[in-house]
Amino acid sequence: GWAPEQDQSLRVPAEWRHLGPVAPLDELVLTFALRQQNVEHLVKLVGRVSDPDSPQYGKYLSLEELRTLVQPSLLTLSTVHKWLGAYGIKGCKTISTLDFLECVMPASTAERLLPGAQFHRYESGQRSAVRSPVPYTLHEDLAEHIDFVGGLHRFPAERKVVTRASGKEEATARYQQRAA
Amino acid sequence: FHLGVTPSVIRKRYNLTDGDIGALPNNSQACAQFLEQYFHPADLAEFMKLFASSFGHRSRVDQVVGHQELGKAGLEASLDVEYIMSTGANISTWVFSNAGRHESQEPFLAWLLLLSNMSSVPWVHSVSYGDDEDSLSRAYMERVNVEFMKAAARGLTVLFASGDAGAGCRKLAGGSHTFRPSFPASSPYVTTVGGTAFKNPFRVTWEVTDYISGGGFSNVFPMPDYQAAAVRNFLHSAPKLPPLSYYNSSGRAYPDLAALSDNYWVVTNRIPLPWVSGTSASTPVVGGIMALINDRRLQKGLPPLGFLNPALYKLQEKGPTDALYDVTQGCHLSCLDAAVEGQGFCAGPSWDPVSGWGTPNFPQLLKALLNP
Repeated sequence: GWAPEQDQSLRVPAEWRHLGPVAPLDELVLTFALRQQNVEHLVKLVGRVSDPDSPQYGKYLSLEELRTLVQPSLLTLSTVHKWLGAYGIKGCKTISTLDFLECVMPASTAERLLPGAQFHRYESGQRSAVRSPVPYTLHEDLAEHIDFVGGLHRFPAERKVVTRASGKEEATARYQQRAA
Repeated sequence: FHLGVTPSVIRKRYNLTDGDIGALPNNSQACAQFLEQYFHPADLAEFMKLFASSFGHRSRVDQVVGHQELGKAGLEASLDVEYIMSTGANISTWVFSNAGRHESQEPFLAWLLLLSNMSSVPWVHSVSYGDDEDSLSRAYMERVNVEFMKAAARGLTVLFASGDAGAGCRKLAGGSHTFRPSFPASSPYVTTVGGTAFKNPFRVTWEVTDYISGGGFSNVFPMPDYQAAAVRNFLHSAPKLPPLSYYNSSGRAYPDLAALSDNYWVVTNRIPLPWVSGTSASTPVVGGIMALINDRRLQKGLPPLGFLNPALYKLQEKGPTDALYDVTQGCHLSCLDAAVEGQGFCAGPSWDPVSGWGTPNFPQLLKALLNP
């Protein structure tokens, strides 16, 4: 198999508590990022529409024009749909630019679809998340059609605003540590 | 004299007059939430009643995309909404609330999909979210970067908070340290907002860097052409730099600009709270200002600002300008070790990796961006 995200951290954030594996029939929503076309052209286009010295400055694309530019090739769309169909996964939702697919499937199917993945449930306060603590792979034939699969490793962000009181405590602790 | 940052303090510092409010019904701005946090309309109304009586404003969010629960309000959500609607006053405001509908979804990814699926979205998006670059796969970051290019091609201005850990710090396997850049702040296709504080915390004085202001150099994305000259100038002229082993001097450098990030008042769960800080505060402030500039551009029949960085760096490099207040004092946090002793980069004249180009001087910035 091919591991598109072998460098993704698999660390479970400290605030998330492991509850155990999910049941085989528990439903998951996975997001497939399909390989786009004309990305090099998009880079140049963004440079021109954002550069005040360019005659194309401010001549932005509509969502339809953007779709025409970046939508995945027919080969990519048919290969991915065939692959999902072979596992009985149907009715995936796409977006206007056709470059993402969101599919609902039982955990057992997801584990067969993405060899290596094992889905577990985690909890942080009132929130729960299903993630795989081990990397997933894809069939090598999909390497040129899929950028990554979302919903396996990255936990929801826990970033919070700083209150200056806590910032001061933190700074004091740092300086004490430094002095020591 | 003031007892903390409120909308009137911000408007005074950045020279927004009472007349500097939105006038167009079809202009809009947005902030996005990825934590399971909600704002309360009653908090927003109370905040505006307490702090926004001197200028025209709206007291209600026009559109919530996603799920808004009725539970306890979150500080972060309240902060975003209250301040984007204070600088971008009287501008229609949307809130994207993406805690993830399903427990296997990634909330940030869900927001990106929404953005790429709606034909009509606000022109300006303020986002306070970030992860350590080294915790994310390259495939994921490169693809998300393309999603920001897609937004730029549509004329959207996407602003990200630079983070609250200064240059950050990462211990490598051998025991040595390096700085720790944050993504999406390090994407070359977003505008990244750092943080500052008043020199005198109780007066509307000039600004110095906020020591928590995130900034540095990407280890993933190479330096884009639009900022090469500015960053080179910084690297050549800074009196003191951290050892080269701590950062990738050829990477995308951030932040691009900054705003006050220290000592804000926020109303949450009906209680006015002081001492709220972070680049989560400065980002919606800049977001509102950019939405206001879009308002004036749209009134003149000009297109919206879109991806701001090429115009911003060009404007600053043309020569002396008072469109942004240059922040030249202060350093931010980094690794606590003998080599850098807790200090990352320091601010200096022109662009620097703590405060970018500096903080907005609205009338001059408006003038410059009406005809870049």
